[in-house]
Amino acid sequence: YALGGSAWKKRVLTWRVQSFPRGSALRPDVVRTLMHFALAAWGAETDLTFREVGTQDTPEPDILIGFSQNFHEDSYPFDGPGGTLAHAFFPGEHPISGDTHFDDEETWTFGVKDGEGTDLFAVAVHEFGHALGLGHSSAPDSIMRPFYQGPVGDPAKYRLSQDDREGLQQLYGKASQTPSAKPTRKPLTAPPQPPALPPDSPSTPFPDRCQGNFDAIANIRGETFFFKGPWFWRLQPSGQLVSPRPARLHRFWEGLPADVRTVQAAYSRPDGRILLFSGSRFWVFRDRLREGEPRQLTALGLPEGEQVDAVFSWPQNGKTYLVRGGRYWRYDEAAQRADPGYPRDLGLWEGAPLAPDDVTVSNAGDTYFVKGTQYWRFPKGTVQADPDSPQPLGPQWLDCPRPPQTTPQPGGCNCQCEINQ
Amino acid sequence: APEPSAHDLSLGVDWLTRYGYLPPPHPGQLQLRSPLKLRDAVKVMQRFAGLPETGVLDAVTVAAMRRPRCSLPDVLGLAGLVRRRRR
Repeated sequence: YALGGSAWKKRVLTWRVQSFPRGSALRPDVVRTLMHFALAAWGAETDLTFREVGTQDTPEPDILIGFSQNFHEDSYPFDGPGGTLAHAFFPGEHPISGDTHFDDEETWTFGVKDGEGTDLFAVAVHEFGHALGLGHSSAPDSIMRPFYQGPVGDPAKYRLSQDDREGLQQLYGKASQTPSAKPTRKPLTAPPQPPALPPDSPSTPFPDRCQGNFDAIANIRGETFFFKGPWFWRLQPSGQLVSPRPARLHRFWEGLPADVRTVQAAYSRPDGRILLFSGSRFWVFRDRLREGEPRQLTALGLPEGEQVDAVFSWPQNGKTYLVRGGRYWRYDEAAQRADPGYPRDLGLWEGAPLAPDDVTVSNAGDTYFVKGTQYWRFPKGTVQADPDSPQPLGPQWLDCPRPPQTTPQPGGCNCQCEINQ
Repeated sequence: APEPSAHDLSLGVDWLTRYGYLPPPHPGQLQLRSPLKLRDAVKVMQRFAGLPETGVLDAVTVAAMRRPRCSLPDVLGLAGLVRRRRR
């Protein structure tokens, strides 16, 4: 553990939630309850007592809790969704000492699986550690690690790690009673019970990534995104999934209209902009959706009403390829116009499947055609698929079990062959 | 591991400074940082992030810098604050 350098001299600390999250599904009474339990987690290990006060009480409480956005009159402006989540001020005599701020632009949640939002209880326990005088710890199981690590379970049963307990007790000593016998909170009114945690199976059904058949796949700033319906998974450059549970499309791609339920193709342009395609329209994102979107595919040289199965930018020539069925068009980003003489036959890409789900280029520069549960790899700079293509997508990319090896059975078969296979 | 790109290096140094792993640049000095200092800073950051302490600003480390986190600096020693660590 690490100490911040100051501690409270008193043992009864007051607190109040000054502002509540505006865009969150969490009701104010749930937020208050979660704060009670987050403080109680620390109070259980020492003789500290936390008392909630009302707005009419003076002086100002020791720990003033608020949800705010961007610049909010301290030295730590928030940065919107992701990035920094919250902060708190170490103990002291200054009015802001002990105050705890949460970024109102996060999707604050409680009781949902990791990946759905940011668990308010887990972050609150961490921040109250600062408000009581602890700095960041690198201990593996410490709540004071600086990076968000996901939900920590039932607030009523939560107990600090040994590292956190020892850090706190260094500042305030051990509790004179056992945690279970000690009253750790004294709310204004009887707080509601913590919301019940959902069962292990999430209430919202989401697709199985191991079944493949993605709508779109794209390499976006080094990470591979797999889109399926209103969901997507992210694969880090290290090859690790950000979460086995997919994230919601519209929570991440802000501004994408709610009626867009699938992304049919996606790619990252050489200038860093990200294009999502659905139907005959496409949207351009950078840090956020560009104004004036969507645009029509005709702007990229496709005929009126045409759609795309796959879009990718080929590093060898910097051109953008737009694939539909067994044909493709080519767009010159530098000249901002479609190349003449297209569409052409996709057969140029020897071994590629017709109507791929999408095509993407890896960080190593190889091109991958993906269809169903398989991928076809085209080594960097070539238009010939690896001889051992196709390969199963899930085990290689998505942490899925390898399909069982099947032994060919003698006798007739009912199979179809495509000219490229 | 390949050398980090100039873009990643710039972002990485900015991030390491913001969270206390590197001292803030002095306005009157050239912003030269020795590779050794940078490697040490990256190693400490990797410890906090739960990554192997290689000292290399590789893709995994840069990706970790993009993870959601608390705004407070991780290393407070530069501010002269008391730090104690369990053995």
